[in-house]
Amino acid sequence: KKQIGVIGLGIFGQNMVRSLASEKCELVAIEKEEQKANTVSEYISKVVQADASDEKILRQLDFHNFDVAVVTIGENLEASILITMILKNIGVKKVIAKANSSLHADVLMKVGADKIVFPERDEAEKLAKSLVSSNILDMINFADDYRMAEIVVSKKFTGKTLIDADIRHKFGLSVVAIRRKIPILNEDGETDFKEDLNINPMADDVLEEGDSLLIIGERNNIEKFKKL
Amino acid sequence: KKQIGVIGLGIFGQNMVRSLASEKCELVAIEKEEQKANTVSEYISKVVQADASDEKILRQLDFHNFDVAVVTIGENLEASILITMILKNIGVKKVIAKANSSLHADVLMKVGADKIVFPERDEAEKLAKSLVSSNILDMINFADDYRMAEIVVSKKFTGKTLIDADIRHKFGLSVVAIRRKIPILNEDGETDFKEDLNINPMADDVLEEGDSLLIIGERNNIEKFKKL
Ligand SMILES: Nc1ncnc2c1ncn2[C@@H]1O[C@H](COP(=O)(O)OP(=O)(O)OP(=O)(O)O)[C@@H](O)[C@H]1O
Ligand SMILES: Nc1ncnc2c1ncn2[C@@H]1O[C@H](COP(=O)(O)OP(=O)(O)OP(=O)(O)O)[C@@H](O)[C@H]1O
Repeated sequence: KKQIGVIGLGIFGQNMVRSLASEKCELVAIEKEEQKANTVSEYISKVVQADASDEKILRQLDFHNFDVAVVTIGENLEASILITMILKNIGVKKVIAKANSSLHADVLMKVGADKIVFPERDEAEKLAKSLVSSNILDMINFADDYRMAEIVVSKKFTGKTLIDADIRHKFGLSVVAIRRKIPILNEDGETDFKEDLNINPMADDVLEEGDSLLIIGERNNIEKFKKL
Repeated sequence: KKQIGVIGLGIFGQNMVRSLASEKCELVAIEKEEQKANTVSEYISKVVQADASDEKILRQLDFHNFDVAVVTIGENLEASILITMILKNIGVKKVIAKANSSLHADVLMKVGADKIVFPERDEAEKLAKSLVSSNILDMINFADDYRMAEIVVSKKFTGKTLIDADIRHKFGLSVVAIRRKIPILNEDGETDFKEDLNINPMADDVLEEGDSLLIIGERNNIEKFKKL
């Protein structure tokens, strides 16, 4: 299970917690203002009201062992930069930091952030792209009739090869990838799952129970396929 | 050519203009503060320093004939809502408005915005999804070796059917869609192009010069394919 730390519960932080709460991951959030800390209490139990620039607190909360930490502090550049540096210093594998300006983004990169999110720039670029449809993927996602979807394989197809399932022919859908969870033993000796993603599957690959398919096709065909 | 109006040149508006400037579209921007209006003068010629809540000015600039108008005003809710309403009233086909809070987003929807962008929420949800990889598409885009790419068809394949080109077999690439520009006569009697997107192409579809292919495959295979 992934361990994710969210620092700051402004709009960005709150939305991250809301989206992550329903996923298989361990979530810890740190927020210094009590009222904001309370906004997500229905989603996660581990919300700590504290100043995240205190290294002792980060270590107490086990942040140095986390897979990912997300610094969502925008207005206070100093705090955002300081906390990013502390997180890298104590050994967090991946530190993602939110920037509110390109200068802020530059500095965060220089002090070691592994990835920057800059919502006002990223969303503007994504919207611009979709308006001029120079990106087929945006066209597929915004074209009225075509969609990309991930659907769990119906029992009707388990045990069959992709070509026997004849999905493209029977449903007009293209299977772009097959996702499967493979049980493994993790380092604590417990059963865990690793994800196998078979992209451009072969015609003779066999579909197994629990597999999910990434498909492209017309929306009504996808709906029919889902109903199986 | 698409006519796009951008209202407000804050960070979001500036980034939209920068992304759209290199595309085939007619761009007009309105910004009330002179200094901000000047930030994009190297990208587009039509920047007007004015208050966009003045309907006369919007009509003078031909906004009522535009395909899309994007309202990027965040802090001033009143202006953002008022301008959105005016734009729908004068007949803009698609009005996209930026929101800075869910309340703001609700009101904008109620006064007629066709689409809302809410960067702090949208980017948080997108990041959360990519962290737990429950979206195969994010996995494809972030998986080290696999990519989705759009590539102009090499002369070697023009005139061949998809199955003769044998791309999946020879290059290990899946052709998900073929994009083609089809010359048409537009309402002014001029030659224009309309884009045809052939998703899940048939094996016997013929590849023509100028077509571009949306493909999925391993990065090195894509690079080899590009070099043809
Ligand atoms: N040192 C700190 N420790 C913990 N939380 C902090 C610290 N500094 C700021 N925060 C919290 O981080 C949150 C986000 O910070 P801020 O409001 O500065 O950024 P923002 O970019 O305006 O946020 P958003 O757009 O996500 O609402 C706030 O709720 C704030 O209280
Ligand atoms: N009535 C108006 N007419 C034209 N421009 C305006 C008007 N009101 C605000 N603007 C401009 O719109 C831009 C964006 O507005 P504002 O700063 O309120 O939003 P923001 O969400 O903070 O923006 P961003 O995050 O994109 O920088 C500013 O440059 C501002 O000067």
